[in-house]
Amino acid sequence: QKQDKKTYIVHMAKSQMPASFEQHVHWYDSSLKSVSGSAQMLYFYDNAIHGFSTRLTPEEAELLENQPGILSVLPELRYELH
Amino acid sequence: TTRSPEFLGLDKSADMFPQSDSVGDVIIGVLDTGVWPESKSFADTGLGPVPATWKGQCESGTNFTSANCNRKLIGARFFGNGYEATLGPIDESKESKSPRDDDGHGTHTASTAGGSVVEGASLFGYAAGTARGMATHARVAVYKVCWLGGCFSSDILAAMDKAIADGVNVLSMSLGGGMSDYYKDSVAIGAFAAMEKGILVSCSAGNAGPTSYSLSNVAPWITTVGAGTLDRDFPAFVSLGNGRNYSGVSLFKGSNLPGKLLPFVYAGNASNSTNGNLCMMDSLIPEKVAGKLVLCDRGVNARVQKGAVVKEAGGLGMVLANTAANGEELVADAHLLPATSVGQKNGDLIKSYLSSDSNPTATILFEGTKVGIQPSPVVAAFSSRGPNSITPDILKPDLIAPGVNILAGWSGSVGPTGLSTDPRRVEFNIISGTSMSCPHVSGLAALLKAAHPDWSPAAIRSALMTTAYVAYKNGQKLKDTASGKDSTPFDHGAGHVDPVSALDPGLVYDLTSEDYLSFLCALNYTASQITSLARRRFSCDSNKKYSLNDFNYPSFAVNFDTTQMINGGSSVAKYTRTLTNVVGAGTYKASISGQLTGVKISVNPQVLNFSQAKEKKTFTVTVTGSSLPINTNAFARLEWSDGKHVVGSPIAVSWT
Repeated sequence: QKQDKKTYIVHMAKSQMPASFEQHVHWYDSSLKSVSGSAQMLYFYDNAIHGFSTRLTPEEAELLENQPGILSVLPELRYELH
Repeated sequence: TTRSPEFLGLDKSADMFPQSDSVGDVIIGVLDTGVWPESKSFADTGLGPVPATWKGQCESGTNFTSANCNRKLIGARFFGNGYEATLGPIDESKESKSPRDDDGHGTHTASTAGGSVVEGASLFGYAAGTARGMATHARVAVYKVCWLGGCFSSDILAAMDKAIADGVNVLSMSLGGGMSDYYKDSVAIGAFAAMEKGILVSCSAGNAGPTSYSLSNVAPWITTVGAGTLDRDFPAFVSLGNGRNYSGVSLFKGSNLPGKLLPFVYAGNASNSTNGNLCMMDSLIPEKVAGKLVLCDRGVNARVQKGAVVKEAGGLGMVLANTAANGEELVADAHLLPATSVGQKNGDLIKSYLSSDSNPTATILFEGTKVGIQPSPVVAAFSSRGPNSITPDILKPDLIAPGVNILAGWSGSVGPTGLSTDPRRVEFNIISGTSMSCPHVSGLAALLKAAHPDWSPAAIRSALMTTAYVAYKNGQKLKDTASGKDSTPFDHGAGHVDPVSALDPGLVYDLTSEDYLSFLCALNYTASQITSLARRRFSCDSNKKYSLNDFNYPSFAVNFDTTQMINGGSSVAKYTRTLTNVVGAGTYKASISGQLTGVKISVNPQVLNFSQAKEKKTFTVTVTGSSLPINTNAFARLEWSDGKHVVGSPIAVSWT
């Protein structure tokens, strides 16, 4: 199962954070944990985007995409030096 | 770099550029392979205290501590979580888990953008001179995002996230990915946020030229930089046994070939493998190449590796011949054995000699460094080309800058070829790519930012673009290495950067964050896609008509749909632009020049009167196209001039 996991960048609608959360990172983590008990955030982003990156199976990524407040779950891309 | 400051006129016009104090307030962030902090290019002699706005850090890790930063290199971070998540833990015996550069690329780009002055720089005596970055007094912050196994978007985005928070003013990114839509491309997404914070993001256009539609980093909030040559060359001639000489280039330094003609063999005839001509690893038969010069064809494996393969097999030297894929483009390399690179035409003639002479012989004559080569600049064949595959209505690249055979700082942990078998260590290396042209523009943008702190990133880019030149001093148009013919705006964008003119552009085409959001509306982006990019709720106004034709870009890309132009009909496209005066009063007149077959271009009004600085004036460009075959292109140029300033914009017209 671990081998099936890929890195995804998750874009969140920051303004839609439920009032029950005090900090966005806790809301992001809660959204992540709702689809995967073991997934960890690789990065928490707040300036370039609102969101985080994590490792998920394709099924978990699809589930996450349907959670409230999720704008998109995009697979990681590889870049190259020019 | 040792030649580009003179080539760009930075030396003769030093008094026109901002004083060191104001440039010292500008911070260039470089996302790349890290930095070799001991490079003399990062000495901080004469620099004042770190700007109070700076919030960054110098992170510790493998062979790197905060003591490696100073008043020049003010920040250094590394981002490898995404890399490690995919490829496993970083092997610290092979690469530094720190900002330290084990590759050389990052040290090269960072020193090109903002390196200090270093006297007596050279690579084995080649390109000797005083090396300096474009903005010698600017501060440099490096963000290591590329590792042995590549550069991952989660790491790149994390670095951009930090760079924005740290307070950089310019972001230099000599990397690229595929051709994703903007809302899927981490570089474009991060660059949008940077732009909103007033940070100019300069990116390399890519090295996938001369193929059309080969550009990367084409988002309109990014400054996309292609590559051109300098007026410098490193000639190394192939002298054949039949008395003929053929020109090539080389950066080889070491024991020269014996002073006599040597047996000469084509690699394809000294190998049992089907691709023996390419000099791949272990492909040459030692008995057939020992003691000889070997001709290898360019392609597939690294150029310098071919030399290593010939050397390993016992060859004494190598001639590296371009094929059709590279044409006449000559890229010099610091080969491990005596070697020279020749263009396709010369390569074919040499191969003809090899196949026709029963006892072919040759030698290589190294001539060192020559400057004053004309014509220059010439668009590099490798430089990626338009049209823009994501948004054909935005002309890209934006401009070109020096990117061929550029000398700049290098890592102390790798040789100039980058090969693990290369034991040599150098302070400076000479390499080519749009990776090298991008930091030239980043550094020049830093100079403009220092001179005009209130200018937006779009205004700085506009100044760089509208003052770029498209003709040599003799009046002839810029050339393209790939074709040998005149280059077009799809190759050079607005032209070659001219920083002295860019300091005083007269007028600029400015853009705000709201303009870019309207651009996304014109692309029919969904609310969710726009929110991803803008990081806030934004809805396009359903009552408002958004048009790409009104997007205030400093260039024009006109696309006529041939299916709408049947039976000889014509089509009309209208474009609205707004110019902002950045100097005093002036009267500007419009003129159109270029290839106007099949197209009529008019400007209304033809005269713009500005009475004071910051005043804005709007005009309309109407382009009428006749019915022409699909894939036809025509190119023109709009210029506004008050007699002192020339504000130029390329116009590319395509029938699609």
